[in-house]
Amino acid sequence: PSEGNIHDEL
Amino acid sequence: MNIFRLAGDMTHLASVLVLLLKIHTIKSCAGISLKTQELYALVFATRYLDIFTDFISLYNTTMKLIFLGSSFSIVWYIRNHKIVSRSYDKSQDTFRHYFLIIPCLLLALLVNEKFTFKEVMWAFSIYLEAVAILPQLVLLQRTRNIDNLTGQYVFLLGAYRALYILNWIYRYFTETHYVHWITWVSGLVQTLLYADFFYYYFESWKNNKKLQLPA
Repeated sequence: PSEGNIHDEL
Repeated sequence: MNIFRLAGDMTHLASVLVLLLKIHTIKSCAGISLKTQELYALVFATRYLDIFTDFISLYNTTMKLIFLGSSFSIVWYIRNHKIVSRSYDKSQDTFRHYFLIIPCLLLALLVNEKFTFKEVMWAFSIYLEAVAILPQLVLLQRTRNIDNLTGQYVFLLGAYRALYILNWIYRYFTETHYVHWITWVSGLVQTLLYADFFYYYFESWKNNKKLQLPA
């Protein structure tokens, strides 16, 4: 799955 | 979420708690660079622009709020608290913010994942975080006696970065399409900045001597 520009790290 | 990422976040949280402990209970910010703290507040303010638009998890949102709240309150304490601000030595903390902010902003305009306001700000925050510790490291070098809490604070910040690198390695091998050059390169630079500090931190720990960085 492409994460796109979701930044899931802090 | 893997163990390295969680350990990294917890170490980051611990570093903030150590600093707040010093400020709240000892009522001192001696040896702490306000410049670095202001840069961190700017880092979180520009990185977490997505806090109300992109929901990732309750954990994620909670941590963002903690880092935003703690970084701004630390700056407030050092600048404005009657007792705490007295222990701040402005003459030693001379690093200029804009030497770091302007190059990071220019780099973010050139190198980003997408040319939108939010993404440029995000890239800026990543670059700025990588170098935000510099005023603190310069201040440490000037401080004759580094107290334990300040030493632990910087050590925990460095450890957090090292754990994030392990997290990226883990994610690279376990997730498909997990490639993030901007965070990787900046994170590596950021961790390398601590190398010198780590060396002297472990030396002082091994020899049971007070931490002191050579001038």
